[in-house]
Amino acid sequence: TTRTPLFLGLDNRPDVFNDSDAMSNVIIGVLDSGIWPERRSFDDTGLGPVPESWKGECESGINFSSAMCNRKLIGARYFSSGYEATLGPIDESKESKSPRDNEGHGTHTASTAAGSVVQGASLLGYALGTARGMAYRARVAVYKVCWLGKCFGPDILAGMDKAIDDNVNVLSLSLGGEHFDFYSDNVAIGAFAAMEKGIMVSCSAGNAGPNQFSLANQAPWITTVGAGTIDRDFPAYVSLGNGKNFSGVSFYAGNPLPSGMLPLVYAGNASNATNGNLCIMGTLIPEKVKGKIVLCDGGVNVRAEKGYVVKSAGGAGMIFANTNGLGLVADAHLLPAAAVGQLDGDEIKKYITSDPNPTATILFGGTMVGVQPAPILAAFSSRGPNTITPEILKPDIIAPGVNILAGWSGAVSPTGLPEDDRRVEFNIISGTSMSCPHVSGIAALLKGVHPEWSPAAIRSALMTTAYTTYRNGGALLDEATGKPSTPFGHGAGHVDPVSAVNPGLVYDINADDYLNFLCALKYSPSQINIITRRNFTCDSSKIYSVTDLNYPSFSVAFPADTGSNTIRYSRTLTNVGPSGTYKVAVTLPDSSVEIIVEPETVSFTQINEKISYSVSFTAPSKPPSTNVFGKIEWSDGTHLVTGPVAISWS
Amino acid sequence: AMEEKKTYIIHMAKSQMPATFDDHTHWYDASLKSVSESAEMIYVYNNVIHGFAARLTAQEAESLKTQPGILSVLPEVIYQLH
Repeated sequence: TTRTPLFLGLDNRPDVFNDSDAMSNVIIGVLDSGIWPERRSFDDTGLGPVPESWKGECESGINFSSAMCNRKLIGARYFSSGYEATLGPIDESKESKSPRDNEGHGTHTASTAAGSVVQGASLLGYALGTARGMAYRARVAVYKVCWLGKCFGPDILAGMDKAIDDNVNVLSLSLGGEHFDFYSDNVAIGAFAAMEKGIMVSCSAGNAGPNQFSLANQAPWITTVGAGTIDRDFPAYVSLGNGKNFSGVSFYAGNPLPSGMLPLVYAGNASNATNGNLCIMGTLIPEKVKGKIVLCDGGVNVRAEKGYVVKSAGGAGMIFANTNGLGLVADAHLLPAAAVGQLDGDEIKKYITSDPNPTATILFGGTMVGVQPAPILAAFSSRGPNTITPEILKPDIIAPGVNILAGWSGAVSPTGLPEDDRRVEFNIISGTSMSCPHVSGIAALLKGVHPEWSPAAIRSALMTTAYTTYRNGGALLDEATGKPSTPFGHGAGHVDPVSAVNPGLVYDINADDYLNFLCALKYSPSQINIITRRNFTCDSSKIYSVTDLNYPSFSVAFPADTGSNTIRYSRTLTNVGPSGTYKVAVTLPDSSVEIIVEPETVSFTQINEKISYSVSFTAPSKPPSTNVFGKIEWSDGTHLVTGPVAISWS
Repeated sequence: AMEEKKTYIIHMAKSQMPATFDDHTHWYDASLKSVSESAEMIYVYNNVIHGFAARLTAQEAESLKTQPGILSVLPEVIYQLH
């Protein structure tokens, strides 16, 4: 990707993440829609032999030969039996029955995690720069488990099964489903087995924000990644005949609109269809839109298709009005077009209604960098609380996921529309799918520096060093509200890879700890066996508590309107830095909640030394849906080990 | 509708594998064949679960649940890219 390595502090830091063999021995497995291996992002120049630990293969298939793998793309497999069993044979006129990516998504995520350095990367001139994956010297193995956008559970499990056999170090899954219990969630089950083998599993949190309780991939042995913006924008300016101007976004790269103002029409007024405002194919009346700029509402069909519908009907340009909060996502439209936020869209509609001859024009601002504030939590990023275990805060962390440039398939246009015959080496898209491989790549970097760290230790380092404020001290904002985001949206905060290398202390978790966690959930022996593949009977004489899982964050769920309650958490810190004495500091804006940490000071004299502490949260009754947020920080004066606190009443 | 086949993921309790089997895949196959001669196995998993994926009718799935060593017979789930 361009810009995000700089935004994350990864550029020009060979002192932290050097180009050593250790870094190039890390293998990232990407379960997705496959790979377009010819992209320069998968050039293997300068890479040494494939790591000896690697046991995978490069499978041949339609339009894909085993010779397409190299020292960067070291493995490629595909899993279609589940898809074909349900939907019939793969339609080979539409996609290749092989690891080849006919969708674009898999090439994008794989290159984001570990793509090689490519100079002069851009989408039609937008986001121009040097593109690279986060772990640009790590190796990539792709497991194609998604076909025409659908990913069948049996294929996902088969892909994870093979990835474990193949000896990947990190697994990246930018996909998800409904809110399953862990014993019926293929991703959670596969991730448990991977975790046991020391494989860090990073998954996307989902794009169902800003709704609460909208998270996917909530198992505590998964690192769940939400999405934020970076300091880059692609402005497009909508000017109205009444003199008002609005800022939107666009990747339009064709001829500009004619100079001067053009007639402006609301799609709903240029259609006989009840849903004419959505610019669905065949719903616009050409005589009413010809030569005009058409305002289309969001919903039902994809944004780029709305532009194509306007263009097909003879429209000159399109304004896309988001109907889902303030979030703005740009597209490489086929006609001059810009996306504006919901409030701005409403203003433009008011103008159209009030003026007998409304007019407008759109100007395109190219690529703007250094945009502040950044990051901002993306409106679409899924939010907690955790629907399965409210005591585990999810998502864990956020990373860049808005307008991310990365490699793209040669089989599909940048808009994904079949009518769009353009082909691009790089595309810019948004989603938690894009933030997940950023974290996967960063996890690979940490694995290279600290090969002995467990998946939980890597996640802990990422979480406890994440940031939640801007340099000026202001709290990270939420695109959906324009107000400060909360841990239910950003988890521990925005990832800071350089700080994560040296966290001082980590909250480590092993497989046995997760068994105790499953006992705390009162899972039956069969349910535990499904997840863990072992006979394990919870000790009936033992008191298990979800709050004892050694998680870096604290999600405290109080019952509402039941009087004062106390909930106790226990945690264990492991020293991964120099000897030192750490003191705790608790920050909580609500003084009615009492937080007691015992002990308040811990001293470490050896590496890997473990010291436990407890936290008691005592709170009065509050109305349902009340939330209070804070943090618990341990510091030795050098390191800051921060755990977010989210207290809710329900 | 009872004859329509769907994909299921079958989780097995490997500790309950009879000693007469020296390979878990044979045990999986025998368990499947005990409820249907025509049932098709799609995948056998080695790391992520003890079990396999197969095409079964609803009746066969119900019958399989009652066989020894079966932990669960779960219908497939479809996931989506984010």
